[in-house]
Parts: sequence; C-alpha cells; structure tokens
Amino acid sequence: AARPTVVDVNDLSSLVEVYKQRAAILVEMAAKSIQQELQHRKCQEDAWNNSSIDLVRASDAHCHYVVVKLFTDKLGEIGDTAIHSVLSTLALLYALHGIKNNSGDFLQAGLLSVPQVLQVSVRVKELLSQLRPNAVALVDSFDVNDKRLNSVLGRYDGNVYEHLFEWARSSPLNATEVHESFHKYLKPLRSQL
Amino acid sequence: MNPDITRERKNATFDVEKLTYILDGGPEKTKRRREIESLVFSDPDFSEEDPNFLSRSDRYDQAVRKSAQMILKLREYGIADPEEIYCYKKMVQGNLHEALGLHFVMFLPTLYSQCDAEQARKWLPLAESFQAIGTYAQTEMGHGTHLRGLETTATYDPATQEFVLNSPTISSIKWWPGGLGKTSNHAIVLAQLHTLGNCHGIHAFIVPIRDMSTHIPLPGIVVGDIGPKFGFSEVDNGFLKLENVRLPRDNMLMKYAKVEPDGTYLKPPSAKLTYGTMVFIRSLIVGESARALSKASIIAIRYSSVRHQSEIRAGEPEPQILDYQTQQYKLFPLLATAYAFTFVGQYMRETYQRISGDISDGDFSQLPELHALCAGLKAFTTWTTNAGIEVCRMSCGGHGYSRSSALPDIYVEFTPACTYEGENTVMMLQTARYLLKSYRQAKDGQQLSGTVSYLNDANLQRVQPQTV
Repeated sequence: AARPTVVDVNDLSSLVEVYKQRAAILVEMAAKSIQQELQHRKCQEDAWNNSSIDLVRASDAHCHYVVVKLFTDKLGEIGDTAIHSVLSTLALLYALHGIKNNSGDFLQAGLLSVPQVLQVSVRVKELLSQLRPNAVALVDSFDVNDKRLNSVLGRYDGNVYEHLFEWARSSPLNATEVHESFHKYLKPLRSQL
Repeated sequence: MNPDITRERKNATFDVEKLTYILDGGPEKTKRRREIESLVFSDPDFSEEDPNFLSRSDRYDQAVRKSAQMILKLREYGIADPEEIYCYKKMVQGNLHEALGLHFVMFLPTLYSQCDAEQARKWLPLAESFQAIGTYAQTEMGHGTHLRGLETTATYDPATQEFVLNSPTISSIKWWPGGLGKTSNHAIVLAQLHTLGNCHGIHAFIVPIRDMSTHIPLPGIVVGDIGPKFGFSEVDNGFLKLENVRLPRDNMLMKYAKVEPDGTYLKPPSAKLTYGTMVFIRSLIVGESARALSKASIIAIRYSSVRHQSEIRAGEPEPQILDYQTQQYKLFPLLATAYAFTFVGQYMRETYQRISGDISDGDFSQLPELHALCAGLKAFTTWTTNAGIEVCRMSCGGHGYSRSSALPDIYVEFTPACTYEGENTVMMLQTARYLLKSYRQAKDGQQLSGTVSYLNDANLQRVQPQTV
C-alpha cells in the first residue's frame, strides 16, 4: 500500500488533489485489468468487455474529480465574503460526502487512512449543522418562480396545507359530491344482495 | 407567509439576491430572466388547466396550443437570443416538456451545423418560419446509443440522382423521437449511406413525412405516436417506418460528407462531426440536471422547514423536520450537488461555445476531449440527479407522492435523461475509451492537456495490483 497522501479534510484544494489521484489510480487499475486480460490471451474486445466495470468506475471517478475541481475553481471567482463562506461550506460538504460514499476507493488506493475516513464523517455532521440556518436561503437563491415550480409543497410562502386542501378540492373527481358510479353500480349492487 | 419559513429567512447569513446573480451569471442576466418570466406569467394566453386533471390527448392539445402561442410571442417580443429563447420556453413549460422541443433543440441546430450553403438557403427559412416543423429521428426500436448499429438504409440511385430510404426490419423502425408522432412534417433521419455498392456509415437526411398543408402522412411513410409513457405526456414521441421513400440527392446534409451526382462519396474531415449535435445536447443536459435537482431541493427543503413531526425532547412541541440530522443528511448533500452541477453546467456551456467556435475555424483538436467530457458528465450528473430527486420526494413523506408536490413530475420528466442522448453506461465507457487512450499516451511520455492532464502524474506507478 502506498503512503497515505497527507489530506487536510478542511482544505478544498487538498481534497481536489485526492479526488484527482483516486481518478488516476482507477484509470490505471482499469488499464492494468485490460493488460491482465490480454496476458490471458483474450482478444482486445473481450479484454475491454471483461474490464468494463473497472472502466465505468474510472470514468465515474474522473467525472467526480472534474465536478469537485470546477466547484472549487468557482469559489475563486466569488468576491462577497458571506457568499464565499456559505458556498465553501457547500463545496466542502459535496467533496467530503463524496469521500464518505466512496470511502472504499480512497482506502484501497492508499489515499486516506481509516482515522481520516472517520474524521470525514465527523466533519460532515458539523457541516450539516453549519448549513442548517442557511438552508432555506440557499434554495431561495435558485429564484425559481412558484408558477414555474408548480409545487404546493415548495411554495415560497410556505402555506402548504391550505393549498394542498384547495388543490385536492379542485380535482375533477370532486366536481360532484356524489360520483355517478354510486347510482350506476353501488346502488344496484345493494338491491341485488 | 408561514411563520416558520419567515424565521428561516431571517437566519440567513448572506445576501440571497447576490447569490442569485452568481447562479444566473450576473445581475443583468437575472434582471432579463425575470423580465422574461413576467412576460409569461402575466400573459392570459398561457393560463391553462392543471395537466394533472386532463387526459393524454387534452394534455397534448394544451401543450401544442401553448407552443404555438410561445412561437408567436417570441416574435412579437423580438426575443432571438438562444439563451433567452431557452429561458422563455422553460417558463412556458414549467416542469413539463413540449411537443415542439426537438424542433428547437435538435432540428434547427442540425440544419445550422450540417447544411451546406445551398441547403441552408432552402431549408432554414422553412424551418425558422415553421413551414417545416422538424424532429431528429436517430433512435430505432432496436437500436439506440450504438449509432453504427442503426439499420435504416439510404441507398443512392445514380440513375435518378435520388436516395431510397427504407426501414428493412421491424427493429429498424424509428422509435421515440419527440414530436415525431403527430406534430412534425419533416424529420432529420440518420441512416446507413450506401452508394456504388459501398456502405459509408451513418449520415443525416431531411425527410418530408407529412404534407405541409394537409399534414397527412406522405406515401411510403408510416408514422404515429408510440403510446403513453412514464412521463412526457405532452410529447408525441413517435414511430416512423420508411417504405422505400425516394429523396432528391440534396436532401442529404452535405456540409461535411458529400455524394456526387454520379454517386462518388467524399469523406468528412472528422468522423466525429455528426456527433456535434449530440455534444451540444449533452452539454445542455448537464445544466438540466442542475435545474431538476435544484427544483427538487427547493421543494424538499422548504417543505421540511414548515413540516413538524414527532419530537426530539419529550414533551416539547413537534420540531421542524429540518432539525433532524437524518433529514439534513438526506437533503444538504443534494443541495450542495445542485450548486456543483450548476457551476459545471456553466462551465460546459462556455467550453462548448469556445470549442464549437474552433470547429467552425477548422480546428477539431479539442473535439475528442469535449466529446468524452460531455459523455461522462452527462451520465454522472443525470444518474446522481435521478437518484437525488427520488430522495427529495421521499423526504416529503406521503405528500411527496401527491402530484400537487410536483416531485412526481420532476422525476418522470427528468429520468429519461439517463437513457436518451446516450445511455449512461455506454457514455461512461465512451469516456473510459478516451481516458485509457490518454493514459497510454502519458505512459509513452506525451504531455497531456485539459481535464486528463493529471494522468501525466509521475506518482501513477504507486499502485501495483497484486497477482492473486
């Protein structure tokens, strides 16, 4: 196993580096899987197909690295201190949550130690609490008009239950108090029982 | 205003408006977007019946009515910028899709990018004035992402200087294209080109499918709607069976590849050029992932701030659901992902514009990387978003199952993104092909550029798989 890269779980550029190395190692593992298949006298196409799970994982890791990197790069463009702070918290949560969900990759690649993965879990919980006060403001920032969102639950004014009841009442099935099926089927049924 | 949500807004530690500007790409864009929104939302012509209470046919009818209104109003207001058109359409559609979608997003862009000068003079005025309403017929009943497997044939007849288009088998019937069933009168059909006894692979042909005045299907054309689906109720996804339909030679899009009158075939400069439209669409899909996940997050987080359930401390009033760590753990990483994908979507749009400019100047050098990156990010973002919308829906308890929440619509209208424009696993394998090629170049000492440059990293030799 390789010497674990020193990763500062609070430093986004350090996390970008660890995602980059995870991707590089998974690409290399996929390449070596193909190589081994070829050494077992498989043709190129079969070697590719017999390595496709590794290949998909390598691409997934590459894309994950690109997303973490682009999120981090974007922070460099944000001048407003308060916004930079809350977006940094989001970016950190995104990167650490990704490590938590794929910890096997990072451990297997020798990029993180078990104590570091445990540290990531603790840090994720802290970030959830940090974000709690800003959760509604962060979704408000998407600025999606109620008419476009078209959701009783997601209304800007939060008056969910009144409008849920109103929406149900407008359903065509409620156009009449007694649905015609009562007279057509249920009433005749009773008279035959 | 609900008191809980009012209090939540007071807790914010940053200026929401400023963050909106960043998400839009600047205050001017926010201002312009809101202007366009108000044009739509204050317009009585766009008032509609709740689609949840309509039949499929009525939903399609209402959608076409709104699309027709939208086209007239875009002209009336002089909205011509592609991004603003896109924004206007999104406002009109809400969480749903529209029958004319592919005319805008596939048919027109393909004509712009693949018509030679003479063809552009003929077809663009027809398409821009909606005389020709078009779609893009690539997928077949038995063939999708793997383009080389498409069976539809286009055989050149030098005697009449025509192509004969045919669906040779049941599995070759064009299947799924939006707007194909009842709306379009033309389709760009992808078919295997045969000329002088040779097959030259997939090329694009403009095929008239309905009479431009009566809208009746033309001879040799069997066309219709494929029936109800999981979602997309407003879209007439259709089927198209071609029975030896003859087309003039200049109905093959010939900006790049050409067939001479005698049947001689001239190759295009890059085999990937037919992919140009797909790369464009895939870069848009990344932005769609961000929008869908943002909407689902808005709904789940706002509702979680007004919904009270159970208790954290015995005897105390029911707390807001958002105070439970498990609810935060479900929703906040998805909120972070929505922001991440928004910024990735901005990057992809800028990158596509930059590289497609290079392509127009004849520089194809970055197309392979863009093609690979678009394929991978399309798969990565749509898989994550697809799962994320479902987490948001279930985080709303029973009401997430009501169509009034919009979460079922957001889910069923988004989930096809994992299979259309390239099935995700195939996309990941396409990206892997580029990664492995880059890896071998790095091993041979070549200096890589762009998002794969990390493969030059000297430390790559660290991990040696152990022989078992």
